[in-house]
Amino acid sequence: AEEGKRTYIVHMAKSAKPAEFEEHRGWYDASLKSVSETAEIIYSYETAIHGFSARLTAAEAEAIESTPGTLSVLPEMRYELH
Amino acid sequence: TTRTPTFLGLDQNAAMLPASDSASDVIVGVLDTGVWPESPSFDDAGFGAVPSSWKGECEIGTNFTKLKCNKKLIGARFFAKGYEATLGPIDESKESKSPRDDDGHGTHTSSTAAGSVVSGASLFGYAAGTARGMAPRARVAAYKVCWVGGCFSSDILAGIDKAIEDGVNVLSMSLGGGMSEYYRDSVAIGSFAAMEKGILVSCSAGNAGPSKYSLSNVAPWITTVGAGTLDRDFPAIVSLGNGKNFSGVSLFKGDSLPGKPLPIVYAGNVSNVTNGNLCMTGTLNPDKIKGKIVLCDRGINPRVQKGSVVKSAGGIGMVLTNTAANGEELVADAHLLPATAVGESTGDAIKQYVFSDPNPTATILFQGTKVGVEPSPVVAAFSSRGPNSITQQILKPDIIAPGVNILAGWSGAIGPTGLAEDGRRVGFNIISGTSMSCPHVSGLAALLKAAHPDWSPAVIRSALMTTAYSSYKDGKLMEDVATGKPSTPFDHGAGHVDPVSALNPGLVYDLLPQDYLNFLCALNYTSGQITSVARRNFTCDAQKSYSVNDLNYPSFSVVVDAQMSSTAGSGSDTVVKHTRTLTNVGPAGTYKASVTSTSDSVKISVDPTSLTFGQSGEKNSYTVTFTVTGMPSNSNEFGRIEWSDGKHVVGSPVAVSWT
Repeated sequence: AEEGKRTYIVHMAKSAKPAEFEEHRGWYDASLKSVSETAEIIYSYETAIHGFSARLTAAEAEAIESTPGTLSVLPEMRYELH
Repeated sequence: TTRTPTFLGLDQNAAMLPASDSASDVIVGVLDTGVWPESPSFDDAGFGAVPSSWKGECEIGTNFTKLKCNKKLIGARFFAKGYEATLGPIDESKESKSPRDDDGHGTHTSSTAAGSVVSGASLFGYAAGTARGMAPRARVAAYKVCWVGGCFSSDILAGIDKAIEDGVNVLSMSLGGGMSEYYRDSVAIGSFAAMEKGILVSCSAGNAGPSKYSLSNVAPWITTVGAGTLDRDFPAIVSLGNGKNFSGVSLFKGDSLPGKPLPIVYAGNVSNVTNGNLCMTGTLNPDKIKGKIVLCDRGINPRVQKGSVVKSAGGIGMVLTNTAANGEELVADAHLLPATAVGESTGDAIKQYVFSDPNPTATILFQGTKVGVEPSPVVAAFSSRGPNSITQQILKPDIIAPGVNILAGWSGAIGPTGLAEDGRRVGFNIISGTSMSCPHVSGLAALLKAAHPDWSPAVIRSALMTTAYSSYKDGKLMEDVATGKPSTPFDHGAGHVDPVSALNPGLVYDLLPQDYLNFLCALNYTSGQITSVARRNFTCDAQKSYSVNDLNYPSFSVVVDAQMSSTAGSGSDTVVKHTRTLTNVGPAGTYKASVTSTSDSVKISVDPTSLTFGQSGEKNSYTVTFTVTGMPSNSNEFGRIEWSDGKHVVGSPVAVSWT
């Protein structure tokens, strides 16, 4: 199931959270589940960005990008020490 | 670090520095490979209670308990979920799944920024002295986001997320990756949020110099730090059989070479592979190097690994020569065998001797630590260079600081070379990189924050930049070791940091989050892209004219379209205007402007030429007009704008680029 998956950082518009969700984390979970039954949130971000990271296929990443409230879906990048 | 506090004038001006109480309220967060808490650099003797605003934690994990933190090291967290999601579970036999630093890099950077005072520090006797961070009274919080397999953006973002929540005042990140638009770069995005919370973010510029356009971490809300040398060296002389001696550098400690000349061979001549000159693993013929000194070329594999390869193949010593890629820059290493590093021209001279003499011989003489080396600082060849490849109108790097042969704290889990076969353990190590210069600036920013708690991150950066210097005391321009010629603002930014002057800059260029949003509008970012960076709905005003040139930055980068401007000498000029606002943070006074330019092709005028400031906080604006004649594409010229009241000099570098 992990084949073809990579980590994405999903940026969400905080103000777009539907009222039915009390917490942003619940909204992120629901957004993720709407495109993947198996994907799980790696991190839910609170201050540096609004959004979360998750392992997704390219198709799932594309699908979540068109979910309401999603701003962008960025593939994980590897940084190096200087 | 040893020597840098003196080199920066901190030791000589201790009375001007902030008192203990305010200094110990400042918290420096370091995103890196973690921390070695047993290092004496994190001794908390003399520290009072942890600031009440602190919300951080000391997380437990492999060989790390809550007791590892104290009143100095007040926080330690680790972020590995992104790393494990990609590469699988951490092998805890190889690296600690905890804040513990198995690499050394994180302990080095955090102790450089804010390590406690440690007397009797050295690496095998080299660089001996009293070691301390730039802000020795500040508190340290370590966020481990880098692992054996690298630093993943999901973990970095999580680290920044927590550091902001925990309440750090300064964030130090000696890492980078690629060159992406700001809305695609996790470090830039996370740093924006930090900046909004009043946290100064200091990042390394990268080690991809001296190539142009090689900078990373160029967002204008980040302080981007390049590297320069100290006035300290570790000479190790190569003495050839023909009587000639050549200078090199080394941190080798151990049994010296026999006191007689030894045979010396060129690695490329004692190997059966085409790249044998590089002394890569398994490429040297033991029969041909046994008992000899081997001359290896720098490149591809780590410098210290070359020494290990020579040693394991039976070599008795090594001379490591730079090639054109590194020129004359000498970086000292704690090699496992007697070895010295020499510049390209020296290497060429030694090769000529080795190739021409039927029985060439040499020996290496280790001379310890030498201080007072001049000229210093010089810009390190490896330090990444501008122009800024994302927004050329923002001049980067912002500043340079010591980053060559820096002694600071080290991990007890690994030897000074970082090689698996290096069984030595040291409390301090000497290494080089913009990773080392970045935490110098982070610590100095903490000092300024302690002295001026109300200063914004932009004001702190402005103070550091406008008081930086780019010429030596004798008036000669600062050198670039890559060329041996004067360095330019694309190499050193505003210049070399001068923290004592930065404490009292006179005037500053402030920036608020709103200014950066206007900057993003000037880049024609979509509202979605702006929201990704700024985490809020923000719509650029369609009626408003946004200009990158008007970001209130402490430096000037003028970009001229070579196609639009006339060809050289043929007539019409291009006129570019930049507006800036200065804020008084000193006594009342009248400041007068002066300008310099390296070329008749660039005329700089300032309006008004005199600004009078009353009480602290008073603001005045001015406009700079750059009148530029035609030059070929890729041309660059430089200049400087200074405001002075006779006591303070508020300097800004100018770079003009024809694209």
